[in-house]
Amino acid sequence: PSRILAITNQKGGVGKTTTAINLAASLAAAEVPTLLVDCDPQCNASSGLGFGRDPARANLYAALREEIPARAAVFPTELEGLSLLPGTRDLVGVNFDLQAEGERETQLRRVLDTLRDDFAFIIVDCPPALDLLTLNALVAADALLVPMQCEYFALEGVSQLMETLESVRAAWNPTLEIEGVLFTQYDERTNLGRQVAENLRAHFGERVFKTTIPRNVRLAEAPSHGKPILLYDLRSRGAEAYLQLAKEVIAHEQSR
Amino acid sequence: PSRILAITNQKGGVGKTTTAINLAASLAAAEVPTLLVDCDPQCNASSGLGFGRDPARANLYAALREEIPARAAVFPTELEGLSLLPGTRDLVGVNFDLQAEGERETQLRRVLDTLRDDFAFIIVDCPPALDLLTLNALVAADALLVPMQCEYFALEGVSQLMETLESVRAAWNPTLEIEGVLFTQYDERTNLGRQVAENLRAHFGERVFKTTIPRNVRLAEAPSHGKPILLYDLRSRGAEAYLQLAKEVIAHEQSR
Ligand SMILES: Nc1ncnc2c1ncn2[C@@H]1O[C@H](COP(=O)(O)OP(=O)(O)OP(=O)(O)O)[C@@H](O)[C@H]1O
Ligand SMILES: Nc1ncnc2c1ncn2[C@@H]1O[C@H](COP(=O)(O)OP(=O)(O)OP(=O)(O)O)[C@@H](O)[C@H]1O
Ligand SMILES: [Mg+2]
Ligand SMILES: [Mg+2]
Repeated sequence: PSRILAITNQKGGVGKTTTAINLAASLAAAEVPTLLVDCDPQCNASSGLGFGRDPARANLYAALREEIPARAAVFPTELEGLSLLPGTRDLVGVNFDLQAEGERETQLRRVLDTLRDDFAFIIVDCPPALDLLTLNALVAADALLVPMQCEYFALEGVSQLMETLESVRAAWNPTLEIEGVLFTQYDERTNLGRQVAENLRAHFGERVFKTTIPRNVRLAEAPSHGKPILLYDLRSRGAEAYLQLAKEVIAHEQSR
Repeated sequence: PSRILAITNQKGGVGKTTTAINLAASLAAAEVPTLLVDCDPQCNASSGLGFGRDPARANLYAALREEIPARAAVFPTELEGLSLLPGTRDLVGVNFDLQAEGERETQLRRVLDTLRDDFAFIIVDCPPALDLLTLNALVAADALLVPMQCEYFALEGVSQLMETLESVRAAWNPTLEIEGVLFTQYDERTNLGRQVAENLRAHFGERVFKTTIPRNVRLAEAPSHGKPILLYDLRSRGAEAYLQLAKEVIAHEQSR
């Protein structure tokens, strides 16, 4: 069986996709078989691994619609041990589907349950919204990992995300945990960064990862080459940080 | 009559809210009466001007639902000439409303038409999605202003945004223009920034604003004080850039 992590935060641009790609790649590099699922109609996790737009390719929406078995949409990547279930723009249709209450929210869980035994970790990248796609990811997940920029607007969104977490636990997924809060694009030189980080540590305590991800332009360059950071520039601060994060996630899993 | 600008880009974190607040404030400072409309359930534009969460306050959702006249939800701000129509978390309900086709998309236009004569500019902040809220803003707007980070994932989203623009023109708003593409959080020291900027200029040509917004931590600090940048730190590079942008938008309006 595997551990399913939803990478979620409705605030835009906080590093959800960068974290999903590079945590998944770092787990694979540690010989932990990992699947990355692109649940965002923007498809940034797919293109960031070199899977450009291809309407003919099997994808998550076709699997959710039960047009294909999920396994038919799982692709190997350049990195051994890392597989991808690519997204598509059509995913935006999930938000407008008028299926019966109770079915709408559990489509992704049904799909991922057929894949759980093939991977040790399944990492789901979510869109910047508390919409039906993100809801599906929270219902399917064992835990959520929350990337967080240490800036004012990011603080604002925390309570809304926690309220959503409570209602998902109450209605569909009582064992959903917080895997951790990850400080991303962190610049310890600014007062703003330090103050917001202090505020978040006071609020989340132990659930803040020891690893922080620094702002590092190599992380922003890597997706244009279709590679995770550890294949693009292994010696960069960005690569080191995500390898460190993978170690923390693995240690957390072993101690459970 | 006034010019309505929708600040739109489905890519998250590109500076939509920062641009909406500071362009609106800079226009007001140039003695051009301006209304800022917060059309994002995150309500960052509202809190960035000091209007924290207040379920009892009149807001855009109540106006869209025709529970109150729009004018009852227009509030003066600390800056003379700048008014705010605040958002609310309840806006997320707009995406799930099952009103008749054709009505769902034109709710915001109906509301803003009652306010057009009171302001020279109406600036609408949008959420990071091509959802019904953003669609409402594009139907109501005269033009869209697209903040763009000069990074790889931002490039990916351009074609999707342009396709949405075409379908809005065809179905509801034939005269919708592109006001311009604005480079935000721009760091000319990085190759990535310069290369993507070159790519965007080749694609959009004249429609790229001459003004670019540099990365400037003062812009990220200002909202935690509930102030636009020109009231928080008028001498900062961020304040200068947005005042410059306002001049460009005014000149563009006068030459139309
Ligand atoms: N630590 C970092 N250092 C430098 N750049 C980064 C870092 N993390 C992410 N970026 C860049 O910042 C931008 C936003 O990151 P990303 O797209 O991963 O965020 P997101 O939360 O997935 O956005 P969205 O809300 O649109 O899904 C991207 O251009 C990315 O390359
Ligand atoms: N030029 C800039 N320099 C430094 N920081 C900036 C700049 N522009 C925006 N920011 C900061 O970057 C973050 C993202 O900006 P902002 O929230 O305005 O983007 P957005 O597109 O509105 O995000 P969302 O997609 O969540 O609505 C915020 O914390 C903001 O304070
Ligand atoms: Mg993303
Ligand atoms: Mg915003």
